[in-house]
Amino acid sequence: ESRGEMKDEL
Amino acid sequence: MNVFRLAGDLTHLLSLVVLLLKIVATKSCRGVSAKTQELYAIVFVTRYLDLLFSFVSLYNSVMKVVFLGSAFSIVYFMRYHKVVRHTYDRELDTFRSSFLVAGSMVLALLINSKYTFFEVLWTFSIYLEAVAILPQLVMLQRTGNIDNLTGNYVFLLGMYRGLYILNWIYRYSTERRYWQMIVWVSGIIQTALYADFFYYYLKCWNENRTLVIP
Repeated sequence: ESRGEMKDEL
Repeated sequence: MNVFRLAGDLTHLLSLVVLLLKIVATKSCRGVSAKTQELYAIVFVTRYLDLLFSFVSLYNSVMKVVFLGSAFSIVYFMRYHKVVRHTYDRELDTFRSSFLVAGSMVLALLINSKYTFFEVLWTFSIYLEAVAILPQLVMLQRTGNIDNLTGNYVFLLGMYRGLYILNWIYRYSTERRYWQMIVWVSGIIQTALYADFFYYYLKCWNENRTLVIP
């Protein structure tokens, strides 16, 4: 499983 | 959610409370850059457009609404409040912030992870946030004696950025899928911009005298 961008920060 | 992220968000929140408190309690925005505050309003609007179509957590949504509301309240006070607007030091706040907006937009169009409308705007908000403090830092240099609340506001903003870097290190080492190069590079540049300010802030604090940025 590769690392992916996540938009869970503010 | 880890302790660094939570501390970072709360520090960010506290910085906005300190700034609003200064403006409301002293009926003055002396030393505060309206340009920086307007840039933050643009940053929040373009980043939190996802309030309309994606949900992460109640915490995230509430914080986004609070940040948007506080940014617009501050701009309202500085530009339109019948007493406060007269205390704004227009002649000290001369940074050409439109260049920051244009530069961030060009960069977001060139470097982004997906070429879509919302993704480009989100990337733009990341780049713009990195440099949005510049008009404020330049203004502090010109202001001379900086009052405690304004100094503490900028100090808390810098702390928030530093805590976010610790949050990224923590997440990178504990989460298998976590990766956000655009955010990391911009965030490190943003934090580095505070280095000079931190140096003088701590020096003056240590020597127990009023903050002056030479």
